[in-house]
Amino acid sequence: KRFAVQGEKWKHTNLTWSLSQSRRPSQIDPHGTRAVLARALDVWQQASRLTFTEINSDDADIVVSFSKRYHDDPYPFDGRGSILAHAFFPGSGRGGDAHFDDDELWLLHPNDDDEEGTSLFAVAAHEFGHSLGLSHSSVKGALMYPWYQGIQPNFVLPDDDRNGIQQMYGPKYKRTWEKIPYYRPVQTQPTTTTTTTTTTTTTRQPYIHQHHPGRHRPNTPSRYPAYYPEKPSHPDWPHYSNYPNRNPTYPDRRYYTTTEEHPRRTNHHYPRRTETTTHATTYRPRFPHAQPEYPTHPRQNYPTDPGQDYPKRKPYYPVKTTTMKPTPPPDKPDTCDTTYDAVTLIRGELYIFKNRYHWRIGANGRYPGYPIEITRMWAELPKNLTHVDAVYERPDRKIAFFIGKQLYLFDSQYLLPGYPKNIVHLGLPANLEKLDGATVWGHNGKTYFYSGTMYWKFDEEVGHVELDYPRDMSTWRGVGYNIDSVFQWKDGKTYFFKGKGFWKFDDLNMRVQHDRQLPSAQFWMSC
Amino acid sequence: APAPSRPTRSTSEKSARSYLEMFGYLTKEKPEVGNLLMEDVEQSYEDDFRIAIKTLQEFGGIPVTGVIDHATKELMKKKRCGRPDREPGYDKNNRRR
Repeated sequence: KRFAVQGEKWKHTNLTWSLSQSRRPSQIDPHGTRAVLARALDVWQQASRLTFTEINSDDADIVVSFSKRYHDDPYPFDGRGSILAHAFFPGSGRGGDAHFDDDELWLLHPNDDDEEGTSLFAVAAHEFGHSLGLSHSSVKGALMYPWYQGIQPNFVLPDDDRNGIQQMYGPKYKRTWEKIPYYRPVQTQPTTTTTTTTTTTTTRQPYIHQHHPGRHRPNTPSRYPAYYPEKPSHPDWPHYSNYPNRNPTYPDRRYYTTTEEHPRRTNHHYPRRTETTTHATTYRPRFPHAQPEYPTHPRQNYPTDPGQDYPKRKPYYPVKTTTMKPTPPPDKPDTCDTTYDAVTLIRGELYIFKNRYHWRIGANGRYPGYPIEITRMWAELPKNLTHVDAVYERPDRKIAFFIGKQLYLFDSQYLLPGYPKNIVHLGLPANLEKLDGATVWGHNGKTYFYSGTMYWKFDEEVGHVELDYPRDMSTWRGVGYNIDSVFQWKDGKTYFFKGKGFWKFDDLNMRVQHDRQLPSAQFWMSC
Repeated sequence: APAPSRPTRSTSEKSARSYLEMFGYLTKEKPEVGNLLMEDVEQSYEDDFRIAIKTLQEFGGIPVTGVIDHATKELMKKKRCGRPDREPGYDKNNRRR
């Protein structure tokens, strides 16, 4: 542990940030700057419970500014020298702010041969560590190492920094079953079927109380199976006859019966083999469920003659093993509890896309058997498709899929010749990584593309975005940045999706109808 | 008798000293001359300076020699964050205008 926690930390974890209105970078594109700053904050968001929301105000918790030389704090910059930036620890006023030297040559997309320039992403990720309360670390390679080290394209937060931030703000919320220490689904080897999908069957391990509240000796496995007996499967046999076989050594037996089978077992409740007792002892099991390996009527006695083996009989009851139905592949979304990658109307039916799958909702509600793979409907999409970013039906009824920087244009299910094309052909910037949404706005019939903090108006006739774009998303008041998706419903209204909720947009007042989101699952999936 | 003239420091030592003070390895406080003789003051200056150099070298992951060698000079020229590595109340001025 070489990270250094400075002591001060934010009292809340949903932090806001903004690029200063008055002190913007003079040599690099502000939009690109904000995208890089958002990525740098996401480095910390992915490793902790912190969340960062960009707002358009200098009252944000973390205000980022670009200045030269002396800039209203006691730590002037040194021109294009060795000092690149500094940031203040959490607190009110200037607390949390990050100041960058505007004399430096900042790079938004550094290449390896950029000796002179400095990666804004690398420095911003470091400075935001200070804004969150971390001091410098002497671990070379740590993000909080004081000297500039550049950054790898597929950057992953080093352990030293991760430990530091998680000590202050805790790890990212875990999925439910990860929080229960004693319950863990045992993943057997995924059986790869002929298609590319893999199904994993999880057999449920009976959970053993690690620290049963009533136990006097914690950490000893409970004798009592965790799940409750189902209804008796046979009138004569004890109600636990449908317990799964738990004696892996002798699969046709239920429990360990002698010490050599189960070395740790002391069979003190069985009659000792060495003593020859003249009378048959009544078999009295020590634990109600620890029956002999063969089902027997409770009053039947067992011969205790050491020479005679127990009668070899096949067990009467079918050895039942619990196998759960195979769980769906991990990326198959839960219809009633998921976010959406893209939403659109196609030929009057609603299509909702998530990961590799999509739902189809017609006049009678959700089609049965959905979600299915997107490539089942549009087979000419990439075979290794993981998700789509945006989909919309054009006025000429062609279907446009945006995946990363690629546009796939379909006529029904058939990819048009010459596609996929790079979205640069539409007039979008070359450094745009992806779109968040695309739709035809019911108010004016024009097409709009949305990405991050910006949006563009697209002229379908010309096939190019209009010149005085992009503009800031704040025009669509109440929607915020980095939406998940947007589409025009049959009512001609526009719906913006973010997280598991959505807003209905009021075209006349140019703002969302209700500040509070409505839950998507109930409304669109009829959950 | 005139006090022995304080040995003049080389420029590199001066710039090194300001670097060490800027990043919190040296404090700027002037030692109380008071009851100390000049020699003692000189000695304490040298000790503090050498310790500061060693601390910087250790933090920067370069050989710890206690003197301003080539590796140390290179380290001092490298681009870096403006925050001190030692935090003597760096954030007293948290007031945003």
